[in-house]
Amino acid sequence: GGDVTIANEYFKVVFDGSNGQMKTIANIESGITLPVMQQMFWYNASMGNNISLQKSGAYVFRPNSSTPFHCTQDGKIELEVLQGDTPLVQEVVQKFSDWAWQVVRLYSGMRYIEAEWTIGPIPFDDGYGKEIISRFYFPLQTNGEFYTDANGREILKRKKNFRPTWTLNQSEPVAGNYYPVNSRIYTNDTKTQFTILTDRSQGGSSLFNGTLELMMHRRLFGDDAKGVGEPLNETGQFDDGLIARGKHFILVDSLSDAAKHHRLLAEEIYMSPLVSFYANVSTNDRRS
Amino acid sequence: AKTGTVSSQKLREAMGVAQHHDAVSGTEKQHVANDYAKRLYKGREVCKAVISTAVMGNPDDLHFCDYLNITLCDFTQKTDEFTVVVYNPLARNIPTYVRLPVSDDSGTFTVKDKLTGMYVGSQIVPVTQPTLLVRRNKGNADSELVFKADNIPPLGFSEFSVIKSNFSDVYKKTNNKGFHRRVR
Repeated sequence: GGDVTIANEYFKVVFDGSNGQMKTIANIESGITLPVMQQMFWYNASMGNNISLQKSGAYVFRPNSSTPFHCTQDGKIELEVLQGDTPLVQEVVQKFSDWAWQVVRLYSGMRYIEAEWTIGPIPFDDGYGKEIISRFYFPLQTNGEFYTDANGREILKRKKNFRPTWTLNQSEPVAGNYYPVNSRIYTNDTKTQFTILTDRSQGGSSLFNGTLELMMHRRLFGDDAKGVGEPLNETGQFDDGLIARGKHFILVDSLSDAAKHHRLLAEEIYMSPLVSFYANVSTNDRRS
Repeated sequence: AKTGTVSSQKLREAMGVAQHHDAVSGTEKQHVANDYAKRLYKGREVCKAVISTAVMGNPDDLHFCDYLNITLCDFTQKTDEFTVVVYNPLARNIPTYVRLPVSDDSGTFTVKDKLTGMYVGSQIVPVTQPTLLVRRNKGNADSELVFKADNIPPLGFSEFSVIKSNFSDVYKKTNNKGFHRRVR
């Protein structure tokens, strides 16, 4: 019932004990405390409608409604503190549903919050194609503006329902505002920045002020007719659907510190150390 | 070139094929995706021998665990004394956390930096439920050994010795000065 807190030298994350959701993130160095809520949702993939026969597929993301469904049954998340006040790593397990999980970690001496998501097998017996997202809410006045990297290179400013070189007639309120996220997505107000680094290319957006969302996994039953010729419906080794696992690295920083921190962290993530092993036998010890 | 058959060429070729826009964007058919994965897998396997030759002087001495993300590694589970090699591809010192699948059956683990001889603090973390789900029926590691590999040198590697002991061994080691220091 009580709130759950994990903390290291740099961040403190509080989870609401009543519903299992993330509640606040505090940056201890900069003194920023930001109320943060996170939920996992799924968009119902379009199979075409009266306006357009376009289906959601490998090339085209097109939900049939702007309103996503909760991955949880009742909005509540089961919470388990796996490692509480321990010296090296603190972990909280969040169960959104039988097929949507997250482990939030804080490592001692590391300036980031790690959220390891595990999604799948995405259920399909209701016949709906599902596109699973993680959405963060935080009270920043972001004016519909957010930033994504372009193929891991230049970071570009994105603005909701806007294109810089032509007048946009926005006909797809969700898909028309989704952008590729190859390494990071962030948004800010005049003082604070909320940044998420991804471990793989994903789609992402900020559909409302003070939100960021990333698509983690999809399972579809239609083809978008752009050449693939088959739906995105990997069944995996056990024929019940693929399980995907990845990480989001979350930073809440002052605007002046944000770039320094996310750029250095990105180097460490995208050129991460390689781990290998050898047995301690006598010849190997001599080499050592 | 010196070692003849050990070469990164196979991975270079697989990466070349994977520059096709369908591979980059993931818009290929499923059987083509499977083929890309197979090519990359074969390239990686050969490159492991390249790395092993560079580090150990022998293509087969170094072990790699491809499924550390789902806490699956036969080598770390079944070997009582082994060395972890952590290579840093960046041009600056970095810290990183290493997580190794282990079976926490009445034993304890000591981790030592092989260069300095100093003991390194470590922690045993139980495997999470989502890991058990994603792992399905593979592997039986019930814990992860977590330790911080600090100051990995730029474009170089650090080595950490991991020793699994049963509790009676640990009791004997408490007379060891270094072990005492770590406990404090």
